[in-house]
Formats: sequence, C-alpha cells, structure tokens
Amino acid sequence: EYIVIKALEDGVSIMGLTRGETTKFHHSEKLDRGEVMIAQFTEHTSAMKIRGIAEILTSHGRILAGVD
Amino acid sequence: EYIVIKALEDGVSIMGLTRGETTKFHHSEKLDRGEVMIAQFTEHTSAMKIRGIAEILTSHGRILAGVD
Amino acid sequence: EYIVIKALEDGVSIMGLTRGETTKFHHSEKLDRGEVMIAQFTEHTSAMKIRGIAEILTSHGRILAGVD
Amino acid sequence: EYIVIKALEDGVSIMGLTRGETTKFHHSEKLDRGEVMIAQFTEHTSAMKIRGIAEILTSHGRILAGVD
Amino acid sequence: EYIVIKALEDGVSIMGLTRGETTKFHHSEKLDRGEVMIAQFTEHTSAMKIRGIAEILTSHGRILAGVD
Amino acid sequence: EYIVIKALEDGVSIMGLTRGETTKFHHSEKLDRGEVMIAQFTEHTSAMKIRGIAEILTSHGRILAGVD
Amino acid sequence: EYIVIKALEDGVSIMGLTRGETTKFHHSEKLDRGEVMIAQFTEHTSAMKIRGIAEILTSHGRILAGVD
Amino acid sequence: EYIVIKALEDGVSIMGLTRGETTKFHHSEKLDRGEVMIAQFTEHTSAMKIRGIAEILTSHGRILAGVD
Amino acid sequence: EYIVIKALEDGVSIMGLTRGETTKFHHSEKLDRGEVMIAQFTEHTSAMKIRGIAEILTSHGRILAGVD
Amino acid sequence: EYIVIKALEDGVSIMGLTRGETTKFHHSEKLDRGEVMIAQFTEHTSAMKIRGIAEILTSHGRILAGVD
Amino acid sequence: EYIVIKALEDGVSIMGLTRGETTKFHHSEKLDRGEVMIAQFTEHTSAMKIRGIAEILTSHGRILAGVD
Ligand SMILES: N[C@@H](Cc1c[nH]c2ccccc12)C(=O)O
Ligand SMILES: N[C@@H](Cc1c[nH]c2ccccc12)C(=O)O
Ligand SMILES: N[C@@H](Cc1c[nH]c2ccccc12)C(=O)O
Ligand SMILES: N[C@@H](Cc1c[nH]c2ccccc12)C(=O)O
Ligand SMILES: N[C@@H](Cc1c[nH]c2ccccc12)C(=O)O
Ligand SMILES: N[C@@H](Cc1c[nH]c2ccccc12)C(=O)O
Ligand SMILES: N[C@@H](Cc1c[nH]c2ccccc12)C(=O)O
Ligand SMILES: N[C@@H](Cc1c[nH]c2ccccc12)C(=O)O
Ligand SMILES: N[C@@H](Cc1c[nH]c2ccccc12)C(=O)O
Ligand SMILES: N[C@@H](Cc1c[nH]c2ccccc12)C(=O)O
Ligand SMILES: N[C@@H](Cc1c[nH]c2ccccc12)C(=O)O
Repeated sequence: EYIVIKALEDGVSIMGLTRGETTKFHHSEKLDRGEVMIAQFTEHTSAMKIRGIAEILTSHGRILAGVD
Repeated sequence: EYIVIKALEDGVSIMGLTRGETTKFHHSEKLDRGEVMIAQFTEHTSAMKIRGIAEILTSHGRILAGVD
Repeated sequence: EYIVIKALEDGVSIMGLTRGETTKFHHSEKLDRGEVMIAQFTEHTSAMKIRGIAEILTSHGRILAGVD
Repeated sequence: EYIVIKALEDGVSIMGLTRGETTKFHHSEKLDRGEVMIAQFTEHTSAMKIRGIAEILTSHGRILAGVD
Repeated sequence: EYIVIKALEDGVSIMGLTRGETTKFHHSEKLDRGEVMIAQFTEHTSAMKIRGIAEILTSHGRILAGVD
Repeated sequence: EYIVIKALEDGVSIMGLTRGETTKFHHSEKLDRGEVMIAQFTEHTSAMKIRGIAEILTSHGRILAGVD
Repeated sequence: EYIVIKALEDGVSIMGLTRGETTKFHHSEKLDRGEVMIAQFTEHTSAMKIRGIAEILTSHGRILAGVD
Repeated sequence: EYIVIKALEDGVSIMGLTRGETTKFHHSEKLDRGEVMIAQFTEHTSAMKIRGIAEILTSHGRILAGVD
Repeated sequence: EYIVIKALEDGVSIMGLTRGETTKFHHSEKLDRGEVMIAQFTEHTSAMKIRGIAEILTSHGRILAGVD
Repeated sequence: EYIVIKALEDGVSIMGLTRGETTKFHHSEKLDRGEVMIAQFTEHTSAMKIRGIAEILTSHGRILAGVD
Repeated sequence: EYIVIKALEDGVSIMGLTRGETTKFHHSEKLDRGEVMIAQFTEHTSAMKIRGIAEILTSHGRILAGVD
C-alpha cells in the first residue's frame, strides 16, 4: 500500500508517524512545487500527515490538501 | 487498510482507540484546516473516532464528519 | 474489515460484543451528532450493535440506523 | 465475513447457531426497531437465524425478513 | 462461504449433510414463513438440502426452492 | 467452491465421484421437484454428475440438465 | 478450478489425463444426453479431453465440443 | 491455470514442453475435429505448443491457431 | 503467469532468458506460421524475447511483434 | 508493486528513500527526455521522490510531475 | 509481475537494475525494431530503464518511450 503526493506549492511536508504504542513524527519530507513523492506504509510508518497545498492519490480516491 | 481524513476546519481530531480487551484513546492527532491525515489500522489501533468538520475517504465510500 | 458509523444525533452508541462462547458488551462508545467512528472486527469484537440515529457504511452497502 | 441486520420492528432476534457436530442456539440478540447489528461468522457461530421484520445486507445481496 | 435462505412458507427445512466419506443429515433446521437463515459451509457441513418454498441467495445468484 | 442444483422434476440425482486414483460414485443424493441442493467439492468429492431435469448454478454460469 | 460439461448427445466421454511425467487416461466418464458433469482438476487429473457433442463452461468462456 | 483447445480439424496436436533447465516435448496429444482438451500448467509442463487448426481460450482471450 | 504467442509467419522464435545473476538465452522455440505457443514464467525463465511477426496476448493486452 | 516514470525533459531524477527508522536517499536515477524507468518498492526502498517534468503511472492513476 | 516492451526502432535497450543496497545495471538487452521483450521483476531486478523508441505495456497502462 502506498499513496502519491504531488506538491502544488513549495514547502509541502509529508510527515511519517511512528507505528507502535506512541505516535510521533519520525520524518518530515519537504517537497517543492511540482515534486512528487510516493510513500508506502511500513514497519515504521503507520500514518502520514500532509501540510500545504498538494494533490493526493490513494486507493480510496483523489483528495486535495490545503484547499477547500 | 487505511482511511483518509481531510480537515475542513481547524481543530479536527482523529483519535486512535486501543486494540484489546479495554477500549481507550491512545492518541489524538489535531489537524488544522486543509491538513490531511492518512491512518492505518494497526496492532495498537482497532478503531478511530473523528471530531470536527472533515471529509473522510474509506473503502466503503466518502463521508462528511461534523455536518449533516 | 471495518465499518463506518456517523452519528446523526447526540447519544448514538456503538456497542462491541465479545468474541467467544459468551456474548456480552465489552465496550460502548458514545458519539455526538456529526462524530464518526470507524471500527474494526477484532480478536475481542465479533459483533457490533448500534443504537440511535446514524448512517452506517459497510462492505454490503449503506444503511440508516434509528429511522425507517 | 459479516452480515448487517436492521430491525424494522421491536423484538427482532438474531440467533447464533453453534459451530461443530451439534447445532443449537448459543445466543439470541434482541433488537428494537431501528437498531442495527453487524455480526460475524466466528469460531463459535457458523449459522444465524433471524426472526421478526428486518432488513438484512449480505455479500449476496439484500433481503427482508418477516415480510413477503 | 455462506448461503442465505428465506422461508416463504412455514415448515421449510434446511438440512446439513455431513462432510467426509459418508453423507448423511446431521441437522435439519425448520424455518417458519419470513424467517431467514444464513448458513456457512463448515468442517461438518459440506452440502445442504432445502425443502419447501424458499428464496435462496448464493454467490452464483438467486434461486427459488419449492416453485417452478 | 460449491454448485447449486434445483430439481425441476422428481428423482433428480446428484452423484459424488471419489477423489483420488480411482473414480467411482460414493454417494447419490435424490431430489424431488423443487428441492435444492448446494454441494461443495471436498476431500472426498472431486467431480459430480447430475441426472434428470435440473437447473444448475456454477461460477461459470447457469446450465439446465435434462433438457436441450 | 472445475469445468462444467453437458452432454448434448448420448455417449459423450470425459477423459481424465494423469498428472505427472507420463500422460495417459486414468478414467473415462460416459454421459448420456442431458447429463451434466462438473469435474475438478486434481492431484491425479491435470488435463481433460472431451469427445462427442457437448456444451462446456470454463472460466475462459463457453465452448461447444463436437460441432463447428 | 489451464487453457482450452478445440480442434477444428483432425490431427491437431497439443505438445507439452518440459519444465526445468532443458526444454523438450514430453507429450503430444492428438485431437480429432470437434474434440476439446483442457490442459493445466503443471509441475512437468511449463509451456505448450499447438499445431493445426484450433480455437484456443486462455485468460488473455481467444485465439485461433492454424489460420490467419 | 503465462503469455500466448501466435506466429504470423514461419520462423518466429521465442527465446527464454535465464533467471538469476546472469541473463542469457537458455532455449529458443521456433514457430511456423499459425502455430501457437503458450509459455509460463518459471524458475528458469524470467524474461522472453520474441523475434518475427507474431501476435502476443498478455495480461496487459495484445501486441503485435514484427510489424509497426 | 511498481510505478512507471517517463521523463518529459532531461535531468529528471528518481530518488529512492531508505526503508527503516531513518529516511535518506540511497540512490538517485537520472533520466533523459523520453527515457522510462519502472521501479518497484523493495526491501531497501519504501518511498520515492521525483523531480523534474515527468509522467507517472501508479495503481492510483496517472499524475504529472513538474507541471501544474 | 512483468512488463511488455516492443521496440519501435533498432537499438532499444532494456536495462535491469540490481535489487539491494546498491543500484547498478546488471544487464542491458538490445532490441531491434519490432522485437518484443517481456521481462519480470525478479530476485535480481527491482527496476528497469528503457532507452529508445518503444511501446511499453504495464499493469498501470500503456506508455511510449522515446517520443513525447
Ligand atoms: N502509533 C499509532 C499511529 C496510528 C495509526 N493509526 C492511527 C489512528 C489514530 C491515531 C494514531 C494512529 C499506531 O501504530 O497505531
Ligand atoms: N478494544 C476494542 C476496540 C474496538 C474495535 N471495534 C470495536 C467496536 C465496538 C466497540 C469497541 C471496538 C477491540 O480491539 O476490539
Ligand atoms: N460471541 C459470539 C458473538 C457473535 C458473533 N456473531 C454472532 C451472531 C449471532 C449471535 C452472536 C454472535 C461469537 O463470537 O460467535
Ligand atoms: N453445527 C453446524 C451448523 C451449520 C452450519 N451450516 C449448516 C447448514 C445446515 C445445517 C446446520 C449448519 C456446523 O457447524 O456445520
Ligand atoms: N460427504 C460428502 C458430501 C458431499 C459434498 N458434495 C457432494 C456432492 C455429491 C454427493 C455428496 C457430496 C463429502 O464431504 O464429500
Ligand atoms: N478420481 C478423479 C475424479 C476426477 C476429477 N476430475 C476428473 C476429470 C475426468 C475424469 C475423472 C475426474 C480425480 O480425483 O482426479
Ligand atoms: N502429465 C501431464 C499432463 C498435461 C498437463 N498439461 C499438458 C499439456 C500438454 C501435454 C500434457 C499435459 C502433466 O501433468 O504435466
Ligand atoms: N524449460 C523451460 C520451458 C519454458 C517455459 N517458458 C519458456 C519461454 C521460452 C522458452 C522456454 C520456456 C522452463 O521451464 O522455463
Ligand atoms: N537474469 C535476469 C533476467 C531479467 C529479468 N527481468 C529483466 C529486466 C531487465 C534485464 C534483465 C532481466 C533476472 O532474473 O533478473
Ligand atoms: N524510512 C521510512 C520511509 C517512509 C516510508 N513512508 C513514509 C512516509 C512519510 C515519511 C517517511 C516515509 C519508512 O520506511 O517508514
Ligand atoms: N537497488 C534498489 C533499486 C530500486 C528499486 N526501486 C527504486 C526506486 C528508486 C531508486 C532505486 C530503486 C532497490 O532494490 O531498492
């Protein structure tokens, strides 16, 4: 399972949240406008959080972050 | 299995409920308007609760929290 | 496998029924109007019961609890 | 695998039949009008029986109990 | 794998046939008009036989027992 | 895997053929008009033979035995 | 995996070919007109051959043996 | 996985090629016009070759051998 | 997984490339016009190369070799 | 699981991010205009980042990097 | 999982990139115009790169290398 994130502005961040009893950020990847990240859920990442204007493709459909 | 939550207002919270005999909140993630969280069910999370106005994508379809 | 429950009134309850030889409630989660719960079947929960007015999404379709 | 049962009248009962060599009722859950039960097949339940007027959603489609 | 049987008359019976070298009835469940049974194939049941007027939902489609 | 057989006349028989090096009938179930049998392939049954006028539902579609 | 064969004339034969290094017939089942056989691939049968006029349903579609 | 071959002329041959380091024919089955063979891939057969005019059904579609 | 190759001219060759650290041809099967080969990927074959005019059916669709 | 990347300009880079507790680039593949890379998620690669103008095909659909 | 590559000009190369911590080319297969290669992902190949004008079929769709 992975998701696809395309930054529509500079400074979009994709934060990986730790798997396990505690939930904290283990990594935050910065994307500039136009850059695309494709990120899996993993042994260390059981949730992700996206800040900034971005297009996101998931198995449940497409969603835009940062805009209404 | 994961779900996608997009906050449509500030202060949306996504609470993870513990897996096992007892059911309590182990984590509550706050989202500001426009932020998107993608959260899996895990060894520690067997239910989630969403408070505030948010768009939610699941394998059973799309649903809006916080509005009729 | 999980189901999605959106409370359409205050005081909707989602009861988890125990897996195993005996069937009793191990947890009852209260939802206020607009709140959404996403709950898996688990090692401890093999049935759920929903009381109150709520929209429910399952793999077999959508159903409204509490109204005809 | 689970099924979804919505009571359309008071006093609908969902009976769980035992898995194994003998077949008998191990539990009968009573639903009032509007209540919804979502029940899995389990290690202890290999058949279910529904009495009363109810809407039932299964992977083979929707069926109404208690009415023609 | 399960099938869904809705009795359209009183006295519909659902017979479970034994799995294994010999084939005989290990249980016969009687349904009254309107009652619904949902029955799995199991370690002890590898075939079923339905007598009486009933609607049957299976993964291969819907069929009516007891009428042409 | 199972198939569904509905007898359209009395005396329809469903024969189970043995799995293994030799192929012979280990059981023949008689159905009267309107009766429905739902039979799995099993450790002991790797082929079935149907005699008489019957409607058969399989994963490859519906077929009528006993008529052109 | 199984296939469905309906004889459209008397004397249709379904031959099972042996699995393994050598290929020979281990069984030939004769069908009379209207009879239906449903046969799995098994530990002993890795190919089948059908002679005579028959309708055959497979996961790749329907085909008629014995006619152009 | 299996394929379906219907001979449209006499003398159609279906050759099984050996699995393993070397590739050679281990069996060639002759079909007369109208005969149908249904052949699996097996521990001993990892490729097949068809000579003569025949209709072939596979999971990737239908193809005619022996004609343009 | 297998692919289907139909030669549309004489002398079409289907080459099997070795699985493992090194990549070389372990077998080349010659097809004459009209002949059809159905070839799996195997422990020894992790790639194939087709020379000459041929129709190829794969799980990603149909493609013609040897012509534009 | 793999994704397909086609460079629409020279100098497109596909960066592989390490699987595990830390997230850093382990490889960056440069593509010139027209070149196509098809890259799997692996034991060492749990996320990818694409810079430059490129067409990307994923199981969630098609997306263009580097352009609005 | 495999992909299908058809060379639309001479000299198309399909490069296999090594699986593991380091990423380098372990093999480059040259295709002449019209030749088709069908290549799996393997224990040794976790990414591929295609240079030259070619049609590529993947599970995410069809794409042309070497042309806009
Ligand atoms: N540490 C949590 C992270 C998490 C996953 N899904 C969640 C949903 C809500 C809150 C936290 C989470 C876990 O692995 O379970
Ligand atoms: N602790 C519970 C949480 C839960 C999951 N699904 C539920 C449904 C209803 C009530 C509680 C739950 C469990 O793991 O089973
Ligand atoms: N304790 C029961 C709960 C249950 C699941 N499905 C049911 C259907 C009917 C009645 C009870 C149940 C069990 O695990 O099997
Ligand atoms: N005890 C039976 C219950 C049952 C399941 N499916 C059935 C069908 C018919 C009759 C009984 C049953 C069993 O586990 O097998
Ligand atoms: N005892 C038989 C019951 C059975 C299943 N499918 C059948 C088909 C035909 C006749 C009998 C059967 C078995 O387990 O195999
Ligand atoms: N005894 C045979 C029965 C059989 C299954 N499929 C067949 C096809 C043809 C002839 C016989 C069979 C076997 O298990 O393999
Ligand atoms: N004995 C052969 C039978 C067979 C299966 N598929 C075939 C295709 C062609 C020729 C023979 C066969 C085997 O098990 O492999
Ligand atoms: N002996 C070869 C047969 C084979 C299968 N697929 C092929 C493709 C091309 C050439 C040979 C083959 C193998 O098992 O791998
Ligand atoms: N020996 C290589 C063959 C191969 C498979 N896919 C490839 C793609 C490109 C180059 C070579 C290959 C391997 O097993 O991995
Ligand atoms: N090292 C991280 C890489 C990663 C995967 N998905 C992510 C999402 C967000 C941030 C980092 C990641 C991991 O394996 O889990
Ligand atoms: N050696 C790398 C090759 C690779 C696969 N996917 C990639 C994506 C980006 C960069 C390199 C790669 C690995 O096995 O993981």
